[in-house]
Amino acid sequence: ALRLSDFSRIVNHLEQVG
Amino acid sequence: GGIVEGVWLFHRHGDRTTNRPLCADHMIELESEFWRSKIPSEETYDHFNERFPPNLHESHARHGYLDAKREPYGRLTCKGIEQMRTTGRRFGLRYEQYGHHARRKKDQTVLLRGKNNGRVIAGDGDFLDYWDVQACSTNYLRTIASAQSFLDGVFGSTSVLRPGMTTTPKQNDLLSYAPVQQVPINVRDRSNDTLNAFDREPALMRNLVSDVMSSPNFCERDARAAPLAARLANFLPGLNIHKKKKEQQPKLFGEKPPPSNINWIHATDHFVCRASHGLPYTAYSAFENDESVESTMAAMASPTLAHLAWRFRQWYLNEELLSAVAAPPLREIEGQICSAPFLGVEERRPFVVYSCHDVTLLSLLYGIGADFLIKKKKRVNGFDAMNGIEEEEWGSWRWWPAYASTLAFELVRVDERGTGLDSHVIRIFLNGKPLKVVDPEMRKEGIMI
Repeated sequence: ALRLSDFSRIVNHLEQVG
Repeated sequence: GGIVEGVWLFHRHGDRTTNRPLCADHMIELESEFWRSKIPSEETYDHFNERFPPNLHESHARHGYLDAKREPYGRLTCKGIEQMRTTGRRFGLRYEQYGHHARRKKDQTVLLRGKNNGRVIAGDGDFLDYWDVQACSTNYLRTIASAQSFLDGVFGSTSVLRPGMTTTPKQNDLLSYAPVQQVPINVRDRSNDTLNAFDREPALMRNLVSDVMSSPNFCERDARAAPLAARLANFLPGLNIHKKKKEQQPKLFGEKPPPSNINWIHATDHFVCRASHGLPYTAYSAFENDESVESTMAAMASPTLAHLAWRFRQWYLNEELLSAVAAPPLREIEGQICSAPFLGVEERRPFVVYSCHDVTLLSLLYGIGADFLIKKKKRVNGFDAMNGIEEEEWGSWRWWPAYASTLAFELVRVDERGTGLDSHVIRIFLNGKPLKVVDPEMRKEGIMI
């Protein structure tokens, strides 16, 4: 399972590389 | 363990008819008849629309569904409806049993169960008592009907109207449905739809895809598939882009066409759709009943599917392109997931269904860093080596989401190491199996979260 903060980090990272 | 307090689900549509006829012109009518026999009757749509009415944004009023004019092509089949229903039933059973209501204290349970007098086994109406069911779809008949069939399965309704059946239901059958609570299938404005970047931002996507497809590495490898493309176009005239009138040509990305200049999605469709319905690859072609051509075609199926997967893999390994496709839907659910723990005890929990397409589902998996796509494989198998793709050594690169595939995010409340303090975690399931993800900042090292 992922922590909510890890999930947010994944999405932030994805947005930033765009 | 834990208590599920929210569900966000992306699913691909179910089995569908092929996207367009690829056979010789004089065979088109016969092939159309075959596919027409596989799609559901209007009554089936009427039945679904009563319970799950499509709610299209006003901007779609003028043109309606994007795929409506091409019947019977690109339509959800009766088989697709049953796939979605079966998948939906699995979800219904899981969250009736493991949902947030299942382990509540007695007084809270009564609050949530309301009109059902605390019945233990959840059924049709009960699911909506516990879960705030919301559904979104892209503006295609096949995705809307897929969401409808999925929810029909979730609620476990034993539908009397079967696909393809054209008779009017008896009065008693109608009574068994009334009254029902409707769940609309929302179709958002194209400019605001997170589920399909290619329809939402066509110009941006054209540029991003063009960047990938014009790179030397892409061209070099794609050129190796040119002979396969030429052979496919020989058997399937509809694939032959050069012979079509300009206005009939599929939209290509970029000014310069890629080396293997066919539409690989359409080529793949030919194999997948026909195999799904037991139709020979050579049926309705100039090579009908020619067993040697049938064998040749069969041998081309796997390399065709592999090349399509390889092309999309190149797209999604490009961070900018991946971000444009996968970040909006993931950001949308991230906001909902993070606010869901603050819902009041008496409030229904979110159960959100997104009905979309294979390429979107695939992008989400690359976006979250699904380990089976990202993580380095130890060795190259024989198939890869034989097909000259030994340089591609990361993950199960040929994987493609099958019809009715599901990617589910569960918000789970857990007791923090027996302290009695609650915290929340997210579990991710692909087709019912737990998914591991690679840390986005440690992708090269393949370190997991």
